[in-house]
Amino acid sequence: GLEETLCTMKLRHNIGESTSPDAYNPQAGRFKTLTSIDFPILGWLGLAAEHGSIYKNALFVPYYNVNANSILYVLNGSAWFQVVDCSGNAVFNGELNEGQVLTIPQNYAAAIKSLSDNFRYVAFKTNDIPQIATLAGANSEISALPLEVVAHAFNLNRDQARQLKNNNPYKFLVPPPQSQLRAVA
Amino acid sequence: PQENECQFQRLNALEPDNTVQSEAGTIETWNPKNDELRCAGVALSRCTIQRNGLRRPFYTNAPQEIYIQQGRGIFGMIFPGCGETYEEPQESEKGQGPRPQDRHQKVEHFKEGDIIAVPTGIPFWMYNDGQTPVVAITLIDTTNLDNQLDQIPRRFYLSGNQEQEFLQYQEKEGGQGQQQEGGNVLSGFDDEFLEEALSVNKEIVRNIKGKNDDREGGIVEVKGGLKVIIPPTMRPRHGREEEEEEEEEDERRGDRRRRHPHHHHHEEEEEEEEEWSHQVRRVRRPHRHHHHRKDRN
Repeated sequence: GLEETLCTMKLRHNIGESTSPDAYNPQAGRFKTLTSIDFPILGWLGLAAEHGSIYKNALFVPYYNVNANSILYVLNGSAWFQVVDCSGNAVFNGELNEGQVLTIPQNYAAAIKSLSDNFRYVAFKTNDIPQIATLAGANSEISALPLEVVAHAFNLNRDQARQLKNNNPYKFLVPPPQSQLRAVA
Repeated sequence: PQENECQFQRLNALEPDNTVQSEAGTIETWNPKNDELRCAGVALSRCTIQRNGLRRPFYTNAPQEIYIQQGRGIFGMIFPGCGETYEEPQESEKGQGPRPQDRHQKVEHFKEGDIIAVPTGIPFWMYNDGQTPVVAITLIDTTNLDNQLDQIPRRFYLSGNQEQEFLQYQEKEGGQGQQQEGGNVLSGFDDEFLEEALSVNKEIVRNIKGKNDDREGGIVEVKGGLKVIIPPTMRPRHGREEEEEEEEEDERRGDRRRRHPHHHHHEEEEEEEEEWSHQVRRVRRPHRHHHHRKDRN
């Protein structure tokens, strides 16, 4: 049975400017993640990959990799990155340009703001079914907490806690504020 | 483990050797560099939460197993992408539209003797709603494959500005000595980033970063008690005697089934119906003959 399985295993899968991204916002950008679920040989390697593009002044909300380290390589353009450790120290806070590599360790929080019209990157993940968790936006870790837990943990009143939970309607990619909205090409 | 790390001449009984005080409790840790713990590839901590104490939400870079040695309360975990399935009915205030009530992911009760399993990177919080302090022993499996950092456990707090319970061992070892200023995973971002990402004002951002929070540590006091959406705890259904009673009942039922096979079909059906409609109580009614055949669904 080797011929039907290992010897003929699919070894190539395109994730470049994919026509069917996993997340897409016409004013903010898109990204697609390739895991062992849609590319089985990655299960053998224990790796995954993600290709993303973020438009000018759009934001990738603060997030963290739940179960993987992420090695991010810039394909095009530049963006402002911040990476924070468990003690709240910004271990990276700067611009990343084309051809540069940034390693985002597991569980470290990261956020990205694009400085180019089409900031593109590929991120290699050291787990074949990588998970990310967002710390802001719809369905984020904070919006899924009880209101009173948010209020007491963050030292906020109920109304402020409700704002923190519900104000940002976007899940991953936040379009630039109205003032900076890029002219739609 | 590294070469002959488990080559013991003798084993030692270990006590916690570091305590981090909080506003409403303490967190004690054993040094993960101890040979016994390093060989086992684990780290250990003991958390004591006073009445009305809330352990702030945090996640860790390795799986955790928590044993509740004493006390009771509620806890929650946040699984990325899962829905907020606990929601309050919408209340419409006089003359206004429905006020947005709260909704959140599942919240559960815990009590003495429970084991709580927390996967890697999953935020977890707990609250003591009982009368006695909660004492929870946590084992962190630092050599688990899910952990892709080193063997020092890191607690990534979502809020507050508490110090790291385990990083002291690394600092002492490395001789860096300097006390890391406590913080949380959001306090390292620029204010502008957070204002834009969370769509909130500067004042809320300052609170998120723990700037206006002088409450000490990872366990804070909730004055007046914590109100969350959670079903009331069921009274304990099974005392030992009730269990024995049920076993006798099951035996009796088994005998009856043998003596009058055709009856039990209904009876069984009736009992099933009873059990279904009286979820907790087991109600037995004397068997009545049905004149029409009941359709089974």
